[in-house]
Amino acid sequence: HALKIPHDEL
Amino acid sequence: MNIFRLAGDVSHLVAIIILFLKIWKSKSCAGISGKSQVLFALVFTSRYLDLFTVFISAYNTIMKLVFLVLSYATVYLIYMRFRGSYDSENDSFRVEFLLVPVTGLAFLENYAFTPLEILWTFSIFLEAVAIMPQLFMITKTGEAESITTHYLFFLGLYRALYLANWVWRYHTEGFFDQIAVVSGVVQTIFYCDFFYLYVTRVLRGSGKMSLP
Repeated sequence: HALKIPHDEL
Repeated sequence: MNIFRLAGDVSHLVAIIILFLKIWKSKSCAGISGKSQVLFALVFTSRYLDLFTVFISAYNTIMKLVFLVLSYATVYLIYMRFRGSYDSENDSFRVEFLLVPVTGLAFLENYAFTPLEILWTFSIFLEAVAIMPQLFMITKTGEAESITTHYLFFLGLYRALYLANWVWRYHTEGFFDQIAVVSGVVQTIFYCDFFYLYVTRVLRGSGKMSLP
């Protein structure tokens, strides 16, 4: 799965 | 930041403010599930721990703080200040049925097996189902005040707008957050039945939404 850290959404 | 994301955030903020002001002005939390509000406070708390670790933007930080403060203030109004109007009898959804599976799933499916990431995933999964005590309460009593339905409408609209934001971000920047997207779809589906009733009964009718 795609990694997206840090999370930039609320 | 795109228009869908911004509109989603504004919708989320509007929902939370509507609920807070409704309780504050009427000095009553009748028809409101305190359990759902505690779950939302838990969602914000477990998700925004990154306030201490990363800085995204002033907008991001301020919105997180506002959501945290308002969610705890709402819980305070329900369980402390106006607890006499709290309908605990009808707020009888068993939250452990949500918390146990959501906790288990967060440990199984996450981006990194670290405390902060597991808590972030937990918050995403919990948010998807946190409204269930409120919807359960409305089903049980068979009615909801129109202001409560406006709150639910904006709360549902927020995640639906985030879905559009994710489609936009996928095409413009290749961004794809699988955990958030799958949970967001599930979360939005929970509101579909409500959206239908909201349009057919609240907007076209008047006053309260009563179930058949």
